[in-house]
Amino acid sequence: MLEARLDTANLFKSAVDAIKDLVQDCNFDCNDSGIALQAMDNSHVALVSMMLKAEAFSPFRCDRNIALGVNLTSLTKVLRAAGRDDTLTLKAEDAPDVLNLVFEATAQDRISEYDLKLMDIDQEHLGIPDTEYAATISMPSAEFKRITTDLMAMSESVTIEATKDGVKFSSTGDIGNGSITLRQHTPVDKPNETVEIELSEPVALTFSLKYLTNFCKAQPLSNQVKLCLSAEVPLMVEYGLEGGSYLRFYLAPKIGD
Amino acid sequence: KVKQGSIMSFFGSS
Repeated sequence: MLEARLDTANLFKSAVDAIKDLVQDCNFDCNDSGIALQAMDNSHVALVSMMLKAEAFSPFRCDRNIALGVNLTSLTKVLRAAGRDDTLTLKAEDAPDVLNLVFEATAQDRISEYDLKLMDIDQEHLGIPDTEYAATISMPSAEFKRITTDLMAMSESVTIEATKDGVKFSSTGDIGNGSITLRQHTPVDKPNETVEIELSEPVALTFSLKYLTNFCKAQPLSNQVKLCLSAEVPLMVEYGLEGGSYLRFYLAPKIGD
Repeated sequence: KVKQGSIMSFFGSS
């Protein structure tokens, strides 16, 4: 059986909130290392990969592999009933029909309990190759959100170009064009505002802004976001969580004919 | 003219 308790429901609420508009039905794959999720969006352009490691929970218990087939719209409805600071416990039997969720507000001695019906989801699992990326950009997640939102007003695509001078986001549309350039920036007193560019070779790729703005719904999960780029492979956008847990998005590039 | 790629052409089934 699965039993996994989070000190605050916040993490799980925000993670589900971040992916629910991109993927609808997906399996939460539980085993002794934690709870993982991999799902593609309907048009097979983007892939979500989430890992909540066992260490993120206390306690965490899962003796065998359990796949929880969940409709994320339904899960969102249930999670809306959880206070951000409630403790959240997920429980399921070995071959479950339901996922049991318990929210506890310890200060108020209030306990709420929900059973969410599960479904059988036959999902294709993709192998994500280990990639040495040509460029890895770490930047404030709020800044990335602002850039994607601002450029969305200009065009439906953005070209991300990483060079030794910095990273440039540029868009060209019917009304004109725009660009934002960020240079490496490491303020000692404000680590959350760090912009770091690790570059093995210059790279430029074009992506759909519709997907990138969608990924930015994960912004509340982490102050920093990591963009990993290599020529002709999907972009990886990573929101790192405590203890090595993560929420990653992969986005296929736009390719010239 | 640019075309949107598919994630499945990069990541194979495992």
